[in-house]
Amino acid sequence: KSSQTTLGKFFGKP
Amino acid sequence: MLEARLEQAQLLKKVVDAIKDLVQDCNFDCNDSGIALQAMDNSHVALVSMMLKAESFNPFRCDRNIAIGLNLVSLTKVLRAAQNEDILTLKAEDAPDSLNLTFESSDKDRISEYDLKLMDIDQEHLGIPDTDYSATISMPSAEFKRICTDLMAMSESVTIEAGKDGIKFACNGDIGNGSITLRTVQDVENKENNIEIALTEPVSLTFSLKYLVNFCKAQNLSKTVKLHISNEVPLLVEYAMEGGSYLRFYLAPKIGD
Repeated sequence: KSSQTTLGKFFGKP
Repeated sequence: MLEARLEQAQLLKKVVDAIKDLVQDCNFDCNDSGIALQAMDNSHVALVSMMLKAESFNPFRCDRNIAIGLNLVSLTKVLRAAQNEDILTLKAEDAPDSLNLTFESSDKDRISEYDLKLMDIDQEHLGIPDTDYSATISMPSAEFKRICTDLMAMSESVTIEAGKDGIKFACNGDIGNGSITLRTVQDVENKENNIEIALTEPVSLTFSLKYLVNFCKAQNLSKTVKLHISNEVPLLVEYAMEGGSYLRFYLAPKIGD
C-alpha cells in the first residue's frame, strides 16, 4: 500500500 | 493603499469558492503586480497558489506590499451578498485592520458596502522550484472533474500514467477496479474541447482523489485545465484565467507499495 507524502519533502523554505 | 476594481464580482466569488474548503485563514499578498495567495491545507499535502494579476482589474492600484489576512469563511459570507455581474471594488489601507468591499449593480441602482475585519496571519511560505515537467496535459476542466468524481466512487487513489499512447487514470478499489484513457483530441472549431499531451518521458504517479476532487471546484474558472506531472514530484493542476491570472494547486504524491 502506498503512503501519502507531504509537500515539505519537495518544496523548501525560500 | 490598495484599490482594486473587478468588472465582475464572479471572478473573486469563484476563486474563493474553489479554495475555501482547502484553506481557511490566509493572506492576500498585494503589491503593484496584483494579489497573490499561497497556502497549504492543514495536512500539508495540498497547496493553493493564486495570482490575480493587476491586468485582471481595472483599475488596480497598490503602491506598497500589503498583507490582507482573511478568514475565507467570513469572506464567503460577504461575497454571497455580491451578484455575479456586480462591479466589485476592494480597498485597504497600508497596514489594514479591515478590508472594504463594495458591490455595484451594473445599472448602478444599488451599491452595497462591507467592511471585513482582518486577521494577523503568520504564514509559512514554501519555495516552489521551477520544474520542467515530463508530461503536460491540457484537457476540458469538466472532463477532468468527471474523471476524478467517477473514480472517487471506487477508490481513494488514482494512478495517472502518461505515455505515448495517451493518458490513463486508473484506480483500484474494494469493489473492483476501473480506468479511463484519454487520447489527443484536436477540435479545430472548439479549441476548448482539445486534449493535448506534451511528453518528454513516460510518467506514472499515484494521488489521493479526495484532494483532486476538491481542486475541481475551480472548474467554473476556466474551460480547460492543465496537469503538469513528473515522477516523484508534486502534481501541478492549473486553471488559467483572463489577464494572466491563475489558480494553481499542488498535490504531493503517494509513494511506495
